[in-house]
Amino acid sequence: LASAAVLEKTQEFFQICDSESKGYITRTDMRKLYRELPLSSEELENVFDSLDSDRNGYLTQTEFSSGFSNFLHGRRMS
Amino acid sequence: DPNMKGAAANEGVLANFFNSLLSKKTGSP
Repeated sequence: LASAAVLEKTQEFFQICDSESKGYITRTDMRKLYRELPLSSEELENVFDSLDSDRNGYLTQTEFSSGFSNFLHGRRMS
Repeated sequence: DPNMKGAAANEGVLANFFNSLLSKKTGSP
């Protein structure tokens, strides 16, 4: 994916998680995604913990985007 | 090393998460 497409996807995905458009994602927002994604609330909490690199309980678009980049990078490598 | 195992498990969960989001957007199962 080109970087512009990655940015666009990141924004789309962030908006799916940030259903109230607060500008950040909380653990509760993440847990709610079990209705939309084939993951359990527990798995979604693990996702949140993995992405919340400063452990402040809020996931910003920067943190989210960095996690997504790492994922894409790992996928390219494998 | 338990830390390495934890990191690997989290990577798997993250991969699942982003793959699910990608599937959701592209509409493929």
